Amino acid sequence: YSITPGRPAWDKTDLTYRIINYTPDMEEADVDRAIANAFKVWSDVSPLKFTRIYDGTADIEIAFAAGDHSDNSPFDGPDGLLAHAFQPGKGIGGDAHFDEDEKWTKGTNGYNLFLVAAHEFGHSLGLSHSDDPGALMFPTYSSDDPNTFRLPQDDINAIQDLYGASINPVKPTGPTTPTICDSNVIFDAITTLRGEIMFFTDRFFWRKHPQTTQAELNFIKSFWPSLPTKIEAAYENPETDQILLFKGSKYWALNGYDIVNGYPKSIYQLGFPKTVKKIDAAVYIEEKGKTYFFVGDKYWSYDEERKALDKSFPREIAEDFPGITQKVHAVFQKNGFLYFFSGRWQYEFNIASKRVKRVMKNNSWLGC
Amino acid sequence: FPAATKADIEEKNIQLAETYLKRYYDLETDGKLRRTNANSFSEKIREMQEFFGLKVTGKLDSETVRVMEQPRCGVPDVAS
Repeated sequence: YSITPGRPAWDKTDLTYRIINYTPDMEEADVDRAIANAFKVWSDVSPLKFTRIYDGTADIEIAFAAGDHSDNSPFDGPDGLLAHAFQPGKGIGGDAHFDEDEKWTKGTNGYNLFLVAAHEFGHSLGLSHSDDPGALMFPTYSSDDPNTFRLPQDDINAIQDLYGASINPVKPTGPTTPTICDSNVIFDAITTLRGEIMFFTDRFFWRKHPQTTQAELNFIKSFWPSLPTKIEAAYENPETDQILLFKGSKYWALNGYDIVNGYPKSIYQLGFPKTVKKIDAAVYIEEKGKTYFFVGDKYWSYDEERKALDKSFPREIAEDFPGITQKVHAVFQKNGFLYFFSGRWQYEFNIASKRVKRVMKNNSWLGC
Repeated sequence: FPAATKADIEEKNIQLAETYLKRYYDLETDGKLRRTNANSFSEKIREMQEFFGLKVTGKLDSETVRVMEQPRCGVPDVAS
């Protein structure tokens, strides 16, 4: 995290705010709620309190404006610059401005006002931009689910550096951004995609191209805003040029950057019995035209041509994949091997000889 | 049919980068930046690439341009 140079901060913990005007993009009540919730993000983890006033001058004045709005920092029309806010101080200090040329929403179809406001109020309180890509104070917009938003730990550390910890007896903690070689990272799902490999973990995925040494960390929501986080299983079907992602009893099909129409669908449409609540891992076996779905200590075989589960399944994983006795979190196929991921480890399984050839740390594919 | 030429795209990207670096990385220019102060331009690109966790090359590669084009907050990333 980063504090604004000079550490400007409010010398009081009771701050006032005023909404000067409204955007026509949203209902006024939804704007009020987004702004109040954005302040709550910060008051939940610090001693700060925010009170709305309707008359007079507030510490933090909030306005929607387009183009040049007389603060020497003009907006630039749709996209690009979304909003800005001034560091704590008198007059314009603390004020937050939102570009009226953007499409503001309470959901994810456009720029979510709550998420942008929470970021801007970080500046109003004295925070600068963080270089942690998972932090709220990272400078680029990332579509996140506003209903499940939790302030990342990096931002909690930042605000508490300036104002101290919350006086609440319960000390909230927030999600951290995974670092590439952190041995504690466990992959939720892994799939190949047109020669690349994608490693899903929580809100993120790493994208590794065989010709690059460095994997790239991305938000799942940045690529596919309507997908959930914490994907549980994924596989690529090169015949259809799709990847399929699973969470709970639903699954989605992706074609490149696009979610295929008609999804999500129910896994029960694939033929699974209702006793299957979720898929732990999945992999397409090109030579057989089958997809294996791993559920608990068993696996199912799905015939992609017949579009049906094969008979005589499920079978015990340990029986057909000797050496794979741990819970399977993720699996993918590469160069004639299946790579089973379980916790911090991966097992290189030779399909032909039906043996585990090597056991490696789970992050070896990321250059660790 | 009329497609943008490589030179057009490069010029557009350089203009985008100049505007971006001036706004967020305190790049100073007298309007003749590319001839007189290329090192400063490159240094600012490096600074930006490092901040965003990109490969630090000091060059305006496609990934750097992609990040510059993302919607973002208008507050500079560096101290003024």
